[in-house]
Amino acid sequence: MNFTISWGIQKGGSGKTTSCAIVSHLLAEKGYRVLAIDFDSQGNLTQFLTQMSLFEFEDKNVLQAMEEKNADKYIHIINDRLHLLPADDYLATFSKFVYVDYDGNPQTLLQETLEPIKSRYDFLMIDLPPNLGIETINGLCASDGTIALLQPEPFCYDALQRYEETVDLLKSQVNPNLRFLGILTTMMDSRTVLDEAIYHRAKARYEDLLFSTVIKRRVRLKEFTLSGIKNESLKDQAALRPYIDLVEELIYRVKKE
Amino acid sequence: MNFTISWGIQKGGSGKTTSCAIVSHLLAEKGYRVLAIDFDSQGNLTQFLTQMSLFEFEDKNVLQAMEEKNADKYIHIINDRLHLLPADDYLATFSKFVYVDYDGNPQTLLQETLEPIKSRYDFLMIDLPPNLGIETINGLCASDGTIALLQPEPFCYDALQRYEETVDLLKSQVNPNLRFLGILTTMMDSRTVLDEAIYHRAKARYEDLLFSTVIKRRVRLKEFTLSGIKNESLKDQAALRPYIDLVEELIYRVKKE
Ligand SMILES: Nc1ncnc2c1ncn2[C@@H]1O[C@H](COP(=O)(O)OP(=O)(O)OP(=O)(O)O)[C@@H](O)[C@H]1O
Ligand SMILES: Nc1ncnc2c1ncn2[C@@H]1O[C@H](COP(=O)(O)OP(=O)(O)OP(=O)(O)O)[C@@H](O)[C@H]1O
Ligand SMILES: [Mg+2]
Ligand SMILES: [Mg+2]
Repeated sequence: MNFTISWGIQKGGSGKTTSCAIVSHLLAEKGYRVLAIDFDSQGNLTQFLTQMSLFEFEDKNVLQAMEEKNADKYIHIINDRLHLLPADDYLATFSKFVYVDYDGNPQTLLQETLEPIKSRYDFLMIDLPPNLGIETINGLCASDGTIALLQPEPFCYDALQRYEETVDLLKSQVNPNLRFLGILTTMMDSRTVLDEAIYHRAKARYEDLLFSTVIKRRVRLKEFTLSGIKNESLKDQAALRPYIDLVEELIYRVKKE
Repeated sequence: MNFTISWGIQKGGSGKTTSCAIVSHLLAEKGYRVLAIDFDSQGNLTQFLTQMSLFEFEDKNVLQAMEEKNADKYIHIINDRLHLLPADDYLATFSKFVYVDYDGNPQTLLQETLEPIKSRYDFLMIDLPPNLGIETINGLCASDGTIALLQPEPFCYDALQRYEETVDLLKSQVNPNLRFLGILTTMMDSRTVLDEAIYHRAKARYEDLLFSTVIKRRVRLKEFTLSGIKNESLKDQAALRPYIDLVEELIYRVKKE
């Protein structure tokens, strides 16, 4: 198994980091070898998965990995199944570096950096920032598939269309293997009419692209950011259950190719 | 009265656009002349306030205003009190334009563009994207004050610190008049222990910077994105009430200088 997935959507706060973190964790628990890659200079994935301060990763993160084209040197080991290429806020200088200082193709630097180490992992999971800039381009060019997040609110629904166009463009120009693996509905508050309406509109428009698993809004998922992902209490299990179902769907879709 | 406010925080989905839109609307209802400026290439503020498609603003938006240093030509009139400088997704090319093609100071182009028309308005309200890039820098350099949003969740709380550092840096280097006007707690779900804990931690750390008004999570506020801002039903009034209180606090803080 060797599959790289970018978790993206340019609308802010749609559940990218939370989903990338939890799915990485669950795949590792199932025995897969996973490399999570934090590609957002806010370092949320790094904080979520390591529960460490970003200062610990200053000058030891994905930006240095790309500057030196040496990912191996900067991989942080969380456990024997789950590794991380961390981010810190210096990653904000990436666009200047790749457009001004770097000589190669600015779209494929992440892919070229990851290439030598990809075979060590079953899954590589890239967390993207909330915009369609050069970081998202790099993430998509380095991926076999992408999952877009849909928080059922109007701006996120609109954002899906532009995200899909970006995927199609890169597929035709740079990365013909890139698959739009699916759309994950998350932070669903199904007591509200609006959430249901947007969900059904997305279902009508995107049909099979939508994962049948829907992640509901649950306080426990927000609490995991502070405690780390736990599977001890009944609350923990209730919160992780839909993500466990999602992982089954995801593995099926990845293998189906 | 003449005061420019940037609504910012680099954490996605924290309520920047919603707050900027509703406060602009309410100030205009009170009789102030307001120019809302959409500085996010996703055009959410534009869609929210005009209820029009972004296609209507293609080639007629804030990017052209800055390229030609002519804001007047591109102002869209919503009503006689509320004007808008719209955005569309071509604004995503702003960083390339201002770093590569533009000869002047890349940090102050928005300020120089707005300068000639500022006196026509009592309030100018700038909606910023979720990152600390050149758009946020331009917004802050063009502002008399900034309001940061705090959604009571861990990553947004952490983001406040970096936002504050950015404000201090620009204040010392470029815009000595820039005031950190306040922090608005929004999307508060006060039934949850975590939200309360984060809110109290922010109160302890930031004290008077926090507005005493707290905006709770309400479905009606999300529904306004699709219907436009309404003040007809009891639900509408309940949703707008805290923002009406916020406007009072805001005016007091602006005048207090
Ligand atoms: N299903 C859920 N239920 C409750 N809270 C959630 C859920 N998913 C995510 N959250 C919370 O919502 C907030 C936004 O989620 P997250 O940071 O994962 O989104 P994001 O898309 O990565 O945001 P950004 O665009 O800023 O990178 C976080 O506080 C997170 O803990
Ligand atoms: N008080 C609230 N209650 C309920 N929903 C809210 C509230 N404030 C904002 N929302 C909804 O939450 C979502 C995010 O809000 P908004 O788009 O204003 O945040 P933002 O900070 O501008 O996001 P971005 O970082 O993507 O620009 C939107 O769907 C909005 O309608
Ligand atoms: Mg994130
Ligand atoms: Mg916004």
